[in-house]
Amino acid sequence: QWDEPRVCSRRYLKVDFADIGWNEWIISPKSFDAYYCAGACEFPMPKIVRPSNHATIQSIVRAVGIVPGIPEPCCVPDKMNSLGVLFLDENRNVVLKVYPNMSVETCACR
Amino acid sequence: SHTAPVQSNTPAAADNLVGYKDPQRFLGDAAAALGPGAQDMVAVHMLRLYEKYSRRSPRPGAGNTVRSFRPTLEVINQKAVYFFNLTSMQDSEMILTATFHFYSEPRWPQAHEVPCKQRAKNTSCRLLPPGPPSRQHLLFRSLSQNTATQGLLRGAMALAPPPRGLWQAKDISSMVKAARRDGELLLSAQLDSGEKDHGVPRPSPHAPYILIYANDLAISEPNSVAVTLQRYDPFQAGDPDPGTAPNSSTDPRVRRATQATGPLQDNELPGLDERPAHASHTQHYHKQELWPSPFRALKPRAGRKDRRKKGQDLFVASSQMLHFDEKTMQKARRK
Repeated sequence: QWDEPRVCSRRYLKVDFADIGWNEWIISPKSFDAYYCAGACEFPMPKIVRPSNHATIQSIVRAVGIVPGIPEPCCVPDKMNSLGVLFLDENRNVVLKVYPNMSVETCACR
Repeated sequence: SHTAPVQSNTPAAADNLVGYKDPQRFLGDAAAALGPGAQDMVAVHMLRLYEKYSRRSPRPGAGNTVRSFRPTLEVINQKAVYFFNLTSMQDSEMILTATFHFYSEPRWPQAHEVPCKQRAKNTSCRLLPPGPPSRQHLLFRSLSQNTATQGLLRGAMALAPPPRGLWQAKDISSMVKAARRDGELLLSAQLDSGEKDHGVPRPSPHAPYILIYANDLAISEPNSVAVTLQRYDPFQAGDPDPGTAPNSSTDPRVRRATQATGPLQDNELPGLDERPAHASHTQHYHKQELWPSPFRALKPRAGRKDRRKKGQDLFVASSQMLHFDEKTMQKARRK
């Protein structure tokens, strides 16, 4: 993790449903690659962090320092993927649901 | 009555499961995922759908939920009746399609003897060749929870006898939508061939099942995954008893707010003016005894009333003024 880039980017995270105690009723998948976003959104922001216009303005205001206490924009998921989950409901019937926004495709400063 | 055409686009056909006989062969390693009691055709079908949905996310509005329903089998008037409890459907789930899947075998009526006319002695009686296979009917009824009636007839379908044993699928969408609209989420299905069922039918891996393809309008709400999959407090001590209702907290720990026990006006050090609970007689503390070590374990403070009472008669002996060094005292006097 230490040689991760400083700038806002996607980091690897594998989620195992057994770690959060959901494996008793989740049939499949048992784990999935969820990823997460972390890193700096400081001025000047490189294009790769795909800042929104608001984030660009906020980081300039913060860099100029006129208004005290303005934080850096946040490094958050931008594009996300859904995940199909096969699980048992309370009556132990098999259910399939496709949940949106379960894993990170790209990160951005917002 | 309802004669739903067997649509070629029924999901079973689309999932090329039609004609599947032996679920065990199909399950493979997924069997472990399902657990021992669930290796039946409905499990196979759902795993098939899971693989399909995982390969290609469904188009928006094409449905993001598939619920399967296993039946409970009851014998009424010597006929096998399968009951499906559809109450686990969420209100936010809009039904797109509902299909009834069942395994049927050709039912050849038994060749039977015909009492032949006794025209002449010892003429051998002929056996009538078996007639055409008997037609079966599927009868669907719906009833609300805990009503004793047989329920409202929602539909009947004539079934062409299958050339060999195979799984079939029937579209029952309109029946299920009508039953749900009327709040009758208990559905019964009866395969009726007009003959009495020989022997009591037993639950088998060939039990029928219902699939409901729905579009969950709440799935894009924040935290929708927790609504259906978070079933108990993840910080609860120990494993939850599977029987407890989801989200119940049997945690023995009682959360306490940490509030001050009494007004903090006096500058007495807590615990110094109390007697230890076990001391029966009142003894007077001398200064050096009060501070045997720099850190004293604080004792629970008594209530305000007894503190005032105790405070009076102990005031002379052990009231504690804070002592400062000479220099600080001089400064204080100057001020």
